[in-house]
Amino acid sequence: NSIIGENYRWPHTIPYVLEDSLEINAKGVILNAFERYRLKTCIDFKPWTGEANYISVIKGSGCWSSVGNRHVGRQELSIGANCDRIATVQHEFLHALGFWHEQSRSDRDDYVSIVWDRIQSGREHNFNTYSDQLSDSLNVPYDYTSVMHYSKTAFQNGTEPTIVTRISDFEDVIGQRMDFSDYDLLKLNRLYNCSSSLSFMDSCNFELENVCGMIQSSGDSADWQRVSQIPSGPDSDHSNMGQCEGSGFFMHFNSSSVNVGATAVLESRVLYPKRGFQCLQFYVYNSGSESDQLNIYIREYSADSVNSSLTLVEEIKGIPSGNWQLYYVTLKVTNKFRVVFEGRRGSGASLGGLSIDDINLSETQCPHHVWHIRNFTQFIESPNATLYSPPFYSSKGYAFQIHLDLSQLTNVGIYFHLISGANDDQLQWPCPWQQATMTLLDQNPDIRQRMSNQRSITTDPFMTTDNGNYFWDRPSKVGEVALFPNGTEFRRNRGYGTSAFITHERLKSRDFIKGNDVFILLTVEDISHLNSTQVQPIPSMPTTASVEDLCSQIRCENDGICAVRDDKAECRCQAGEDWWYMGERCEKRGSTRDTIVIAASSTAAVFAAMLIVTLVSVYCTKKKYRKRTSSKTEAVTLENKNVY
Amino acid sequence: TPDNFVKDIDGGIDRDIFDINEDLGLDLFEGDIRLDGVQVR
Repeated sequence: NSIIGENYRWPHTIPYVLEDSLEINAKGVILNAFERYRLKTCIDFKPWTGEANYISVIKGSGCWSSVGNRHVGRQELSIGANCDRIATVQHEFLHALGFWHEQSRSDRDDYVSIVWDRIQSGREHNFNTYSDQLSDSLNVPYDYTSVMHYSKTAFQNGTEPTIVTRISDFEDVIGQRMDFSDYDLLKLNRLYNCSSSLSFMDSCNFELENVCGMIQSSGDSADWQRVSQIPSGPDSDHSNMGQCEGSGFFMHFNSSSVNVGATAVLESRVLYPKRGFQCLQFYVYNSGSESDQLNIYIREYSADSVNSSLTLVEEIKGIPSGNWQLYYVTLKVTNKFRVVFEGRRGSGASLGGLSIDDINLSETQCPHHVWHIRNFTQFIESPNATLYSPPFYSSKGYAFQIHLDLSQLTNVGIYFHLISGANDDQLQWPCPWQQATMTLLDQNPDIRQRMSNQRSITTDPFMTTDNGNYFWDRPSKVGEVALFPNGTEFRRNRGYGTSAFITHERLKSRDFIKGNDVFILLTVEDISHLNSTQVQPIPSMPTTASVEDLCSQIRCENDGICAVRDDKAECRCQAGEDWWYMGERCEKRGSTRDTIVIAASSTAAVFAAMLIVTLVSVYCTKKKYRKRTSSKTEAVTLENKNVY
Repeated sequence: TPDNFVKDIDGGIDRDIFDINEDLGLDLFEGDIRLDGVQVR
């Protein structure tokens, strides 16, 4: 729920500084968190260039932030040790954007019950609520899945939960730290009046008959058809996996009905890039020939918008058959364009064709590699399950492997291993500042609704092991012998990662496992440039010409000098040990002696005035008492006469 | 490879933001909110 008050809002593009104190891994994680804001909201971030207010991200003690824009100039937000998780960064920045925790909503007691005697002594105030005069829930229901919700064990004094959800299904849902929930985004976008985002371009699951504005080409031999199932496969779409009767569609190119070399072309609507780099992702099912292929083109329009050029970007061949495959295609388009999907009949027998579904296009970086784990449920049901990925190469040439540990009772672990590779002789050892980002993909058809789980680690070339070796040294030097499934021997370094990647319960939720498939997205990139200081803005200095123009309009007296400050000419006046000139044109003189004289005479004047007031008061009071005394004496005399 | 051939950066414990701050002895408002002077007063 948000803090009420327009003054607490940041501009849509928030200036930031990543301070030198931050760990290098944290810097990379923070930049990844910014990308999530750019994809799903209208909030953007830019390096500070001198704006009045900005967020300074520091490595303080712990993870914390202020709520809202406090207009203090440099506003700190701390990502300390162990806070370098993407959802933690997203959480703290949501505070900065003006959000309190979800369970502090005014209506929270309708949805959760706080167990007060299980809360640590002195921490009860952390469970206060805000009235609806102070906080606004933006007309959105209570959100158990919010990234801003406490977990059930928050501030517990023992082992029992401090927060119990009134709907028991959400008992272990609260406290998720994977990504923004749908309602988090709804509230943020309402608070900041977002109508679009910087990075999102298009998403299509083919559920509507207009097929997202995609058009069939006329220069091909066949058409793509919108269908819900194909006898030779797939028997359902990828979006719904056949769970919704009467819905669930995808596009299919029937290669069995055309000759070898025949094509079917499907083009997207016209798209307008903002950032100049894009990631296209989609699912493909092959039920045709082994040599059927899917070609991806870009039709880019020139400035006059009449002519276009068609460029082949990717040929997808040898598509495995039998289940949906996920593909990523990197694009670098700067002018308005269409994405073109061309299905091409290959040689060999075909009983079906190519199907595509769940297309997403965004101006983000594609992952470098995808680890597709088939028949995943057999692994989570078997004890002591440990999975190793195929070997991959990073963009710098380092060979690596990912290790997924499913053997623990509650949590799933994930680790990054350097392994011996073909380029090792040419590489720098120990491996310096390569950040490995491992993402468990939430396979929601719409990229904006995915709550993927992500962790990052960075290789530190100075890190040593107990026996004095460098942790990230060459695998042939410090690694252990291991075998690939085909029996090939290689060296594997010690793994570096976390035993708490995700809980088994969350892994089975949402669409992490879809069609018995799991996808782990991998990116390993050089972040050594983040070791250097972020360039600080230089205050803008007026040019010589502009100084002369402004100073020609003012004449300083008594040897005063004209200077320009904040685009305004002003006189800097002469001053000595006990004297000075002042005034707009240095026309007045002041001195310490004058100050003493003024102070002394003021004191004397006040004293004299108070003395006069005192004397007058005494005189008047005396007079009053004299009158009273004489009237009392007469009364006594009269009384005496009366008695006698 | 040996079972313990990994370095676990979380030390076997899944700690949330508030656990991290509590372990550091911080007593921030609602666990992770820093108040400015006006709010404290």
